[in-house]
Amino acid sequence: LGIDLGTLKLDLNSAENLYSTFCGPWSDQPLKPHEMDYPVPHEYLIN
Amino acid sequence: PLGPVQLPKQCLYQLHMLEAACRHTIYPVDSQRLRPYLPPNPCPTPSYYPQQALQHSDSVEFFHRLSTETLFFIFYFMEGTKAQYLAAKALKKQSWRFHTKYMMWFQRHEEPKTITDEYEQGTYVYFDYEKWGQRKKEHFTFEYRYLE
Amino acid sequence: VESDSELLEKTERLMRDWINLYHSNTPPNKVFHIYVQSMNQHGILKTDDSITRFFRLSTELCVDNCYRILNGQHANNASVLEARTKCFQTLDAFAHLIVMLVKHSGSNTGSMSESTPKINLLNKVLGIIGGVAIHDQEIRNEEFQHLPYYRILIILLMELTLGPNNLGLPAMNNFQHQLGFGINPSQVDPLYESIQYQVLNAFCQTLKLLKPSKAPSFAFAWLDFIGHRIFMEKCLNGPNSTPSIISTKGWIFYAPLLIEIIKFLAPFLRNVELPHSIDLLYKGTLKVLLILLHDFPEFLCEYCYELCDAIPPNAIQMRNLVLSAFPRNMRLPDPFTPNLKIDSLPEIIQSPKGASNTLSALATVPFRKELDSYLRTRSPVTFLCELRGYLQNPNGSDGNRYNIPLINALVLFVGQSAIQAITPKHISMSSIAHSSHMDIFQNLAVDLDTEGRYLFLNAIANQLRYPNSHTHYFSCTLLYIFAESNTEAIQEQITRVLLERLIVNRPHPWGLLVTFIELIKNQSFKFWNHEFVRCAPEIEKLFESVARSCM
Repeated sequence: LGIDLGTLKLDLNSAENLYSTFCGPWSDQPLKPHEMDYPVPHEYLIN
Repeated sequence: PLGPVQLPKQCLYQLHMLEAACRHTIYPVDSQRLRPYLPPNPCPTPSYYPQQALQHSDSVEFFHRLSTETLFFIFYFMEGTKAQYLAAKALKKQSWRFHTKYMMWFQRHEEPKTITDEYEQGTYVYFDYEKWGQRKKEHFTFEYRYLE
Repeated sequence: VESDSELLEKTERLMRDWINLYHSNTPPNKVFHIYVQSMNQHGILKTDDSITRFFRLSTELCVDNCYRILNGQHANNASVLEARTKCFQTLDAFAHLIVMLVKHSGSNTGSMSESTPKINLLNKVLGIIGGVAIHDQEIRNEEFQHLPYYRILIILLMELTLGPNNLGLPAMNNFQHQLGFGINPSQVDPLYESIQYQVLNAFCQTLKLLKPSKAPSFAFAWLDFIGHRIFMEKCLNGPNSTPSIISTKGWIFYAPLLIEIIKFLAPFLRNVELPHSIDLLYKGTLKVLLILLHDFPEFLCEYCYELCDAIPPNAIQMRNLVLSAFPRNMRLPDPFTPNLKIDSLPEIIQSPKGASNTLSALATVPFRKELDSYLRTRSPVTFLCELRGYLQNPNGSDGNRYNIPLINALVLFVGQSAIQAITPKHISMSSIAHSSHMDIFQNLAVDLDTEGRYLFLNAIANQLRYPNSHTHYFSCTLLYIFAESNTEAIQEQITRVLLERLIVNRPHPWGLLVTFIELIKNQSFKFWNHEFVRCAPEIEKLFESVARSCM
């Protein structure tokens, strides 16, 4: 009964936290590094 | 033992609206900043290209194995993202240093002629992202004050 | 008073100017004060009413523009992303105008009182956006689109919760200097944190305004918002969170929102067949709960009582998920370990956090006085036979005849006072017996009908979680009722309640496993002698397989 929660595509064995790469309840893919905001030093923001 | 429950009228209305709403998909891009320096639509690639992100491609170790040019590409084109951060870390591991005054990366090319606790003077290589290649800079003074 | 059409014309012009400014190469904060002057010249900022009308009209302008693009998307076969990017050009610009106005309203001395105008403006604008959305849903019905509202809200959240200087306040070291705090930057800046909570609160108020039961067309975007990594981070880790600084003060904002979506789903989940949209929303909610279980288990532990009150009794997997949470610093022994002595675990005498506010349901019930008196003196005796009546919903229908939160609160309250009387160290099958508390439990087991007893046993089984004094006490209580009951129907129903929680897909709460293993292993319960163990070949096979794995 119920569903196999593993099919919800969350890496529940991950040692890292999940929420920081969570792409929302409607997506099966975690966020990729180039999709994640990150507080880089503002000198890096050249564009 | 509780058995099913008749849905009250209000729920039927809500269900009707939900059925309509779920036709309007929510995309990850809806809750991400626009990245003007990235093409808005990822171009479809042939199916035999890898379509999934590689395992551990969000780790520093993975970035350590990327080529220098790739790292500069990521650094200059994916600013404000974790990818840029990881690229910066990997570049530092390759002895590149970011000079905030010139907002460029430099790498020591040969032993500097003068070293004080404030600067180093010598020949450095820097990455010119306009000409997209490495250039040598002689007699360059690398000021620690501007060393990020 | 300016006519709407005049103001609309001004608003259109001002918005067009701003959008052009925003997309020009000059950084917005360089030209913002010039723009504000033009707003002033148009009398937009003159009165509270003109500000309100300006924001309502500009919101509607952006929304209409977005609908135009989305509805035209298929006609000019633009891709989804192209259409979205086009929408975001306007929506993001509008959101950034709001951010700039919030940042620059009031003065920038950095003292607490000066942040009030910023928060007031934010509250006002968020309220307007929510109001326009609700109105839009009433007008467009099935054609309503969440995108414009969702996008503006999420960009506002990202911009206004990024870091200390995002609210136009001087950088932190000035804080220290001006306020005389001796704080080093790595510590929490109280002023920044307090303002951030007000910002979070403003968003939470707007989410309440747009809650799924009020705006079902916005439900998917609503869940996406409360599942957004930044919103989770700020609410659950604290606005100033770093790996070393985590604050739980934001939990009181987040919990009601999570409970809101579960309450919305509850009537639909009561029926096994889920329509497609409900199934989507349900799975989405499970995903958010799984993230909470993995990253913020303490939050689930703390609010498990309110969550169990909201989760319908038959949504067993969702409830198991909540009950499976345990504090990260706790190591759980394998429940299948032979001869596991749970009463020897150090944590078993600690009471779990978070129970106090659920008992408020009991504070106002008419029978509270009798309950306290009965617990103290076992009188009035009539209390026991009246109790069932107290727990029933007046004119409740089948499947809805009992006040579930009240049953849950009663069971928790009686159990808690029993534990206080016994002292956690001495909880055992013998110490819990022959007390006024056990009288109440045994009376409920006997006196309630099948539906009521099911809810009562569920209320006890909801306490079987990670090692703590409640898990220990209620585990003993359930087994004691099983052992002492003189009708097999009660024993069978206890078994059913445990079994239905075990045969559902993982996760399973530790306390549930431990209790069930004790039931089938401990000879004193003569579990295997009962007929119902063999009521069906599958059931018998199931028991045997569980027995094999732990005996």
